[in-house]
Amino acid sequence: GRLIRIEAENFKSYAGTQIIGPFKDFTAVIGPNGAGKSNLMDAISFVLGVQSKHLRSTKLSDLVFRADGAVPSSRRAMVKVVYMVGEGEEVGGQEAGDEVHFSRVISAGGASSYRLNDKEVTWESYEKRLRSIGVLVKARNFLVFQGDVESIASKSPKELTQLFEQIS
Amino acid sequence: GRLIRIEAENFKSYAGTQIIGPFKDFTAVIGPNGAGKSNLMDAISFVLGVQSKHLRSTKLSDLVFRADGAVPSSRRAMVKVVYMVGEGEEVGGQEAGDEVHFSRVISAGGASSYRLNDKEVTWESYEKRLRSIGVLVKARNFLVFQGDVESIASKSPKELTQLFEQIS
Amino acid sequence: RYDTFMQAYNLVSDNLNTIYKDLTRSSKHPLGGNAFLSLDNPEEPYLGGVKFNAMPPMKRFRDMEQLSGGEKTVAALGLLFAIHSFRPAPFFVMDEIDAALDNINVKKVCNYIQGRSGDFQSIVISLKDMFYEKADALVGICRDHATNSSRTLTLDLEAVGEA
Amino acid sequence: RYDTFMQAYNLVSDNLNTIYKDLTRSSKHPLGGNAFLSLDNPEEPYLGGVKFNAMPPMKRFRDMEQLSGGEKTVAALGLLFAIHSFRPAPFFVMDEIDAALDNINVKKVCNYIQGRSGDFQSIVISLKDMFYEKADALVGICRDHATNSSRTLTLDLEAVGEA
Ligand SMILES: Nc1ncnc2c1ncn2[C@@H]1O[C@H](COP(=O)(O)OP(=O)(O)OP(=O)(O)O)[C@@H](O)[C@H]1O
Ligand SMILES: Nc1ncnc2c1ncn2[C@@H]1O[C@H](COP(=O)(O)OP(=O)(O)OP(=O)(O)O)[C@@H](O)[C@H]1O
Ligand SMILES: [Mg+2]
Ligand SMILES: [Mg+2]
Repeated sequence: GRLIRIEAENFKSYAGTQIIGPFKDFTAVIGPNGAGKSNLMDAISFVLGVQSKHLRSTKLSDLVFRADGAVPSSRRAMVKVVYMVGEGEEVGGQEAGDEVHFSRVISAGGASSYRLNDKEVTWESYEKRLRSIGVLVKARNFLVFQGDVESIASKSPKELTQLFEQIS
Repeated sequence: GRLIRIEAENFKSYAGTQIIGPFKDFTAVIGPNGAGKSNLMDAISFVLGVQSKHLRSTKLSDLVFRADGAVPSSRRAMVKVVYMVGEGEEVGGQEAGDEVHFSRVISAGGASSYRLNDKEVTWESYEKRLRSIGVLVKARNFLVFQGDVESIASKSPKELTQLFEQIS
Repeated sequence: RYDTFMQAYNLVSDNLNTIYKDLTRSSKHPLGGNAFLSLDNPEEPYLGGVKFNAMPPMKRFRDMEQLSGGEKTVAALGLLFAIHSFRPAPFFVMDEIDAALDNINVKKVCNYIQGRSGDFQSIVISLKDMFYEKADALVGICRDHATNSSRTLTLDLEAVGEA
Repeated sequence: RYDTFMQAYNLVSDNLNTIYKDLTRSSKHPLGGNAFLSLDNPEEPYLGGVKFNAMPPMKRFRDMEQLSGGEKTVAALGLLFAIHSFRPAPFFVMDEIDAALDNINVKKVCNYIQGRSGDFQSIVISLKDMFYEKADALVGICRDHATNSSRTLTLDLEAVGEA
């Protein structure tokens, strides 16, 4: 399958509702320093369940768009990833060509919740559906954050064993 | 004053005796990955008294050139920095236009010694002469190692206070 | 437990050398470099460590810590793609992986990603022209200072043709 | 002890804002950004911490940790050059400081270093063309594979003229 587009609502530097994409097989993301490129990667990581400490933040409410730096303009934020089921793949009853909508919402109170095709679900069933398309959130073996690439080569033998346990 | 040239002898990837320079007011060092650019910076840092743990090494003998990866080909290594005294500057009795030779040697036994104008001196008098030209080895405020630049902006308040104490 | 661990380890180890050679091969060094894994405790591998070693072309065996910034980046990408081959995620997101790479290595990494884009989708954030020249689509991001918000623009390069 | 500390602090703090503005000024933002230091414990500053804050142009006050990679690099260089102004070392050696910078910021940093090369000597290791176009001299380093040794070649650009 493939990631088709991202829908972001008041997430980090993305004010209001924005649709980003469509993404192709090989998509380059470009722009000046401070534009919001890494924030887009944070959005993709966030919706897949990555914790806020890996998103340069301490608490979920840091991830809500703030216009003037101090007070968040809206209390709520949301990111949605639209995934298209691939050839020969079956995802929760959906077939090749169908769209699967994964989304994660930060409520006004600062708590987060998960939705599958716009229906609220538990984290366990959300993660199970992600695992069924090959996305292992714990191993994060498909995300390379800014500045982290060299550290993959310097992982300690213990860390590598742990990674092998997570993917096997 | 200015740094005029470097003389390296069996230091890291620099086999035999090599003269590098002359350096001008603004010198760019270029070359492919793995050529030895950072090793040149390690050479400059080494001769100014920076410890081997900041030079990607655990012990001094790691800094001696090794042709085949395992056994060092020569037991001895040396780096010399040639500094030209600037206008209105007086360095240990030397005047504008004179050359001051700072050098550091790793002996076959793995110990290091310091020389000023090719005469062996103690670390204390070597450091004093460096301080007299404005080189504060402890503060290292004039060296930015590969990958370190961003971390200067993320220093903790405590670390910044410490840096201020070292330069004042 | 032993079986599942070794199944992953053996597959990754086999693919690692091939992928690392693909990433380091050149007309000067047609054979490329060598990369391999080794186990501290072969009987009970999950109790010991897994050691990773990579040797760029023409370099003899040396400690990974001695590799340069660019050499480490290439080794890391080799391991990352090898691990992926056992557990293929549908897509990769990579943020400025090319920061330490010289122009030759940027081209090699870019060609590799382009060559594999049929197997897995890649989203690469980069400041270097090479990536936008080889990509199928561009997402341009800029900052709207009036609202202090990021704005995006997408360009489908396949539609535009390789002008 | 209070006096020597405050002497250093005041001078660096004054220069920091000017230098950061020089590094962030552009035709779009002629005023540049703002950077300043603040003390946790003004009575006995050496017992408390020194806080550093930088705000790129058009950005309102935000925590330093929220800055992007490139924004952090520019802030760090501003602080580095400000500290240098109090305790001027005769030369700087900087290894790939431009890794996270976009082309506009590379040019600004490069111009700043070139402009100050009369005050302090700079030796800059870089993979980007911009630095070698603006430098007075080039040191090219390559690897001689037969002996596994680095070799250098120096080019005096002043002698060659700005061809
Ligand atoms: N919650 C938020 N609301 C508004 N803006 C935010 C929020 N969180 C972060 N930002 C802003 O986002 C910017 C950083 O964006 P990002 O890290 O994505 O830049 P980038 O495009 O990756 O740049 P670089 O090329 O330097 O890495 C900062 O200027 C920061 O102030
Ligand atoms: N004692 C030594 N003897 C011989 N070679 C060495 C020694 N120590 C390190 N090396 C080699 O030096 C090389 C690294 O050089 P260096 O880090 O200077 O590269 P670089 O030019 O900075 O590259 P990059 O652009 O990737 O940062 C490695 O390939 C390493 O094997
Ligand atoms: Mg970024
Ligand atoms: Mg280097």
